[in-house]
Amino acid sequence: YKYFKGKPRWSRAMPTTLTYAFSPNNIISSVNLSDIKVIFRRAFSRWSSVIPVNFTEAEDYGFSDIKIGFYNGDHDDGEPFDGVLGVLAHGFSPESGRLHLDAAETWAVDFEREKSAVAIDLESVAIHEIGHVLGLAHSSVKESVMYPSLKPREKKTDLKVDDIEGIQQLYGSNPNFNIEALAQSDTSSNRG
Amino acid sequence: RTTPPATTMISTVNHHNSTWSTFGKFIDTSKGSHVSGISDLKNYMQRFGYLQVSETSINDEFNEEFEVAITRYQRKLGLTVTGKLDTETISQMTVPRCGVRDTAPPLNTHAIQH
Repeated sequence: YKYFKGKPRWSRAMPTTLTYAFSPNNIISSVNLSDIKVIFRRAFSRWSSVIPVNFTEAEDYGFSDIKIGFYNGDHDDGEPFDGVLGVLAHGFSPESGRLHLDAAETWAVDFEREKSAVAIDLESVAIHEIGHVLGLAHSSVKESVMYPSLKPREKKTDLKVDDIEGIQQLYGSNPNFNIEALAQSDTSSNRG
Repeated sequence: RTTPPATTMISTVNHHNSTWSTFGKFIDTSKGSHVSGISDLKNYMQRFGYLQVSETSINDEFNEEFEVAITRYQRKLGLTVTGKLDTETISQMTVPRCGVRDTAPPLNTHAIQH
């Protein structure tokens, strides 16, 4: 795992709650908003299960800690998107809270429903970008969710030991988190 | 009947956007060569933090600076470190990815000398 320069993190005392909201003006129509919300709720819960940070959806976009939106091309943050595939999304380091996804992608919440060969798993990307928003940079561990690339129709939604150790160095551990259970789960999946 | 010539296949044909899809033609290009379009690869390396040169000096020459950038890329992403544009490296470059840079840009060696 790696951090951004200066190792920035959300500085409030732990445990804490961060709010998130979706930009009302920058959303996609190809996926139901309710499905997007379910996916992000699940993505946030992956991280909150390992650190003492809770995430809750806010109605007021302007005052939320984490601001999520889908954008096309140049969207005035100096990091323009490039159309289908290529760059999929980006998240900013703490405590910016900005999480942007490329609206041009074929976002999928379920590969059974979305058959496109260039479909991108929204949950995998959401988990990765939330990692940036919390303070993790890109990892060299290919299996980790913080590895920078993701192929179309690939899912990567389980936090790996590399991700967990990295984020817990920043925020400490969720008291209910059990590393041994994770190790057993990893072993089971490998057997599978 | 003549035997068809051997071909090199990479598994990324449908996995890229129009810019990165051209990278396949640079497989096995090596230091010292001058190939039209290498500047696109340099822009890729620059964007993700492996190369730091002024925009005006990005050209189509496969120079030492670019070789070092490739080595840094391979090391960072857990690829076999060869310093060359091998199939594994080019395949990795064509996979969709996060827009956040992978690493802080290398120090500008010219600036150090001055």
